[in-house]
Amino acid sequence: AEDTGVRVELAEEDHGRKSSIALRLWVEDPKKLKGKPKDNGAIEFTFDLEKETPDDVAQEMVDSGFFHESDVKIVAKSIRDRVALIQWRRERIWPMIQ
Amino acid sequence: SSFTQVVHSAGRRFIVSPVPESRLREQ
Repeated sequence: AEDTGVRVELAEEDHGRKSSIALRLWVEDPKKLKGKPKDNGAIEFTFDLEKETPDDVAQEMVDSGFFHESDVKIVAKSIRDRVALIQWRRERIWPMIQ
Repeated sequence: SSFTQVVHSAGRRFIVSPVPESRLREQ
């Protein structure tokens, strides 16, 4: 995945069973963002792999003032890359469950 | 505590905590 300067990681062990998982997002390199992020804390949230899209969450983060509107695509892409990796890993490790 | 919580109007909770120093890329 391309280095967007925004890091997204699992905030819990993934056992492949739950559709909603906890993720943690923080800015590693503010210079890669167009706007100035509110603060460099780690933002933890729950994401439903089946019902939600990374764009929904990115927009909610912008609405909540964490990021500037001009960075919504970078934030969405960062979340999308991590979600894709989680789904790829689930397919490989727990093919039957999926 | 150094955790703050923001709830978006759509209902999602965002919990903000300090990023561990070790995870911040050297600027």
